[in-house]
Amino acid sequence: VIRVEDLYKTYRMGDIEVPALRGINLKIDRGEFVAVMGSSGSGKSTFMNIVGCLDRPSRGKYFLEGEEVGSLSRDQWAHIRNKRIGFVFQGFNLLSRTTALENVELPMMYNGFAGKQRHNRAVEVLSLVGLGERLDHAPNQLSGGQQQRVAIARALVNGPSLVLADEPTGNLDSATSADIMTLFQRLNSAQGITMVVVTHESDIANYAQRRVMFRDGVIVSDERKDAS
Amino acid sequence: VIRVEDLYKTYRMGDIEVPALRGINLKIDRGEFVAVMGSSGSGKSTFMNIVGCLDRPSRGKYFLEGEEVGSLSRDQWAHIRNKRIGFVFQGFNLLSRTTALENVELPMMYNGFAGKQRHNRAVEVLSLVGLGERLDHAPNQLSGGQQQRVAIARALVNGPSLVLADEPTGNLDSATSADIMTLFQRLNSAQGITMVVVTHESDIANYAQRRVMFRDGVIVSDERKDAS
Ligand SMILES: Nc1ncnc2c1ncn2[C@@H]1O[C@H](COP(=O)(O)OP(=O)(O)OP(=O)(O)O)[C@@H](O)[C@H]1O
Ligand SMILES: Nc1ncnc2c1ncn2[C@@H]1O[C@H](COP(=O)(O)OP(=O)(O)OP(=O)(O)O)[C@@H](O)[C@H]1O
Ligand SMILES: [Mg+2]
Ligand SMILES: [Mg+2]
Repeated sequence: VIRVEDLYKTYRMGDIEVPALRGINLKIDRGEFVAVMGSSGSGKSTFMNIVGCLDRPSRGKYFLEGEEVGSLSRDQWAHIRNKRIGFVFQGFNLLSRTTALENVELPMMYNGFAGKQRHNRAVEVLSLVGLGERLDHAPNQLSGGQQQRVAIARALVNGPSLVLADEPTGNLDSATSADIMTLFQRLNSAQGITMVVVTHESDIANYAQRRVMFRDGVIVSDERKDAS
Repeated sequence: VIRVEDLYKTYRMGDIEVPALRGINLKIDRGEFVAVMGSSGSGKSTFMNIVGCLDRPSRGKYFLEGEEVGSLSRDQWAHIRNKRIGFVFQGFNLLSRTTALENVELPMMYNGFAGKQRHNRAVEVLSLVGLGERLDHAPNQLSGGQQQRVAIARALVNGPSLVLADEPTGNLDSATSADIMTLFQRLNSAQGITMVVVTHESDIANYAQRRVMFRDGVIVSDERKDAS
């Protein structure tokens, strides 16, 4: 479902160049559960932004479900992002002037859902991540881990076929992290949703069947768990 | 150096009340290294905000170095925060339109340091956290873990006697986390700086000599490591 070929991303700041990705080759099949790891600054979020149709590569190709995506228009990207991809941002990126409930309803506004349907679906997903009692709080009235869970709920609400989660448990205690990763595992095994999770923690990576390691903009290892 | 007595914090939202802290009693001596743990939403950041003179308790007293702080003016708080406390925010709170270097220089502007002194000190602290090569990047040109390290550098730059770090390694890989915690340990043992670190990870808590557990706004355990 995801295929990147010789992907490069170089940021330019004046006459300084930062080579964030230096030739990434990767193939992820439908229904896989992949953990992406690597040291701070190794290119993981840059990679996720390209896969999530939020940024263009400097060189190389990205095929999403067989279609070359790097050359589509921004409108076409927005459409793909809304319908097919759920993105949990490393920095959450919630709207600060709206409640948790409204933040989660927002992606459904573009899908023609009626108001009551959006409300019920948002309540359902927020309860799944343990926030049923915080629906009317704005982000600055939520703890760090609660904001992270609103971001997770928002990514899941449109029932995407691909979920890209950039460090979804960084602000969560171990019990809540286990709840979230078990939820991801269930969505993956029961509904075949493809999951790509960036994490720094081995315990979290263990929920995946495959571990891809980034270092300095390249992939240095790519290992599958033994089928047990 | 920190003493809180029967501390309460209740947030009010219209006619809803959220009792975030429900009677906290805690004493931390100068030079201690304390880890604060507990599940998402248990009151850790709320506690840190009061100890860091960023928020007032609803009830109870807070003594910083023997002086009752809860009743001081906002100007007096700002002075204490700038001179004596280094705060690493869970959400980083960097200024988005200025570079990493400028973000770290900022706390020194209120201390009468000359421009060159500020520059050199900021460069020194940014190198300590491994960001010597990213001085001119703005926050949105930095990875999540790099932003977190700018926030850490900024908290250390004025040489505070108390460092409050709210999940300082949440976005860092294990090697970089170990570097940061070793730095904290060194500041604590060599310079006697009191460290209070909120963390969700046991590996990180192990750098401290004492572990305080929050649950639902109260402290449920407070354990010291055996002196070894
Ligand atoms: N401004 C606010 N208004 C209303 N409720 C709030 C506000 N800030 C925090 N809360 C609530 O207070 C409780 C404690 O929040 P706090 O941020 O202290 O938790 P925490 O222990 O730091 O959690 P985390 O580990 O997720 O960061 C949470 O249930 C949160 O929803
Ligand atoms: N907009 C930008 N302009 C310039 N450099 C950038 C920009 N965004 C990221 N970088 C640089 O590109 C490199 C890779 O960043 P990226 O965010 O992909 O890292 P990461 O692996 O996600 O790190 P972390 O684990 O800390 O989140 C970093 O060294 C960063 O400084
Ligand atoms: Mg990142
Ligand atoms: Mg918190």
